[in-house]
Amino acid sequence: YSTFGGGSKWQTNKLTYRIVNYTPDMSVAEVDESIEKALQVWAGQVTPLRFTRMYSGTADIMILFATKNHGDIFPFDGRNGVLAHAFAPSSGIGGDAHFDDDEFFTFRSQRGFVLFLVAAHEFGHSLGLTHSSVPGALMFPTYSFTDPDRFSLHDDDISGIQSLYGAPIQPDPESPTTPSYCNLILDAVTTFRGETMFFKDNLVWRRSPSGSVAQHLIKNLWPNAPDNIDAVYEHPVEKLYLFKGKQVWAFNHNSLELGYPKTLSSFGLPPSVTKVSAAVHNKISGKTLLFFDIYYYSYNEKMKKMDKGYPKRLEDGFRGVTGEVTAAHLSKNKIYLFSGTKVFEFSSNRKLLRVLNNNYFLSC
Amino acid sequence: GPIAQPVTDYDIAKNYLIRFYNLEYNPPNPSALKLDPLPEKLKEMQKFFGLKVTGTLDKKTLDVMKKPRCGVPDVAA
Repeated sequence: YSTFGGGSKWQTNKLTYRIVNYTPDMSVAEVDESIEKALQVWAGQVTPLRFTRMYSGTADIMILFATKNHGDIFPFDGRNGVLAHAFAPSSGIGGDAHFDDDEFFTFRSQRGFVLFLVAAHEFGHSLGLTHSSVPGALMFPTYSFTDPDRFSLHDDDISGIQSLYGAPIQPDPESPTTPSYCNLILDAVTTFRGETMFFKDNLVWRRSPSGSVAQHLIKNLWPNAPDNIDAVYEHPVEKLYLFKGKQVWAFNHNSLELGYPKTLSSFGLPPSVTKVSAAVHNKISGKTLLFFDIYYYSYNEKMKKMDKGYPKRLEDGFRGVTGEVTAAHLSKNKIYLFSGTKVFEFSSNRKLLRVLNNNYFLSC
Repeated sequence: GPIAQPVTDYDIAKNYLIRFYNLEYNPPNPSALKLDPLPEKLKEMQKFFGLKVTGTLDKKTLDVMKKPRCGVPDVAA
């Protein structure tokens, strides 16, 4: 790896970024997600860096799509050749990243340049790295396709960025002790980007597909999220909805969506619903079930409105569940309703299969 | 209208080295005392990319120069 001369680096670990404009090659949500994910490559897991999105004004890292002459002294060259460039940390243009919009950028297809990969490279420059001569390192100068879902940072890149900002700050030893899972009544459960997230008080446990579990403070993953949430679910395009009282928060990765939090009425729920106690989205049906007291609603994500004939009584739709549903989860096409210290497992056609202990997903 | 000159491999190499290896290029002048700086810069680029360091423009070197890449120079500006 190599770094810009003169110790060029940011003097703070809390940086801001702003997406100034968009490429027509991808949807806004895909660009947002690609940029967010590209910044996360250099954050939490490998350094103490944290990125917060701005929607106006001047951010540390200004991100824009442009062609040919675009206001700095490095004009782009049309298709192929140079894909993008970025500037070393400093005030003004420092840290900014520019993408050549004569290129065709994609969300994950090889039929173009994957924006996430190009952006992750450019943000390495924005943070103070220059090019690595290690083939396979993200900071190698030439582009090569990698499946974004299988991307991981090369050791050379990690050594480079940690030479500037150090390793991530270990959770402070005073961080809250882990309560015993055995008799834990969870606040909420959801899938998120391939992992399963279990919420309780101000904590969240992330369980990876391999079964490893890591504990975090909710606010370390979603700085604007409340603690002690009531319910949570993952929307198809990797958006997270958190419910607490009569409010709902929407996160795109760990950035709060513009205009949130909103009230429950934004889901078409009547004023009589004072909180959502559990929520779960079914990607196959496109419906989201929202639980309240002894009732549940069905929300059509595509139509953005409640299905007719709801609310229904819990005992009608999920025979066997008698108490309040505190969390809901969908895994391998089965619905799990957490109620008290039990977990009720239902088949896709709502037949009760098993009653499990609530440490079924999180062993003691 | 003016017919664009065909871009020769030498032009591709020259522009690449100007852009990414700080080549300061003056047209070769037999009477000039200074050597043509291009071969030295070419060696620098070949070394960076793990190519055979010859200072002459071979196909492999040219292929690397044609790959899509980042616009930031490979050597400190």
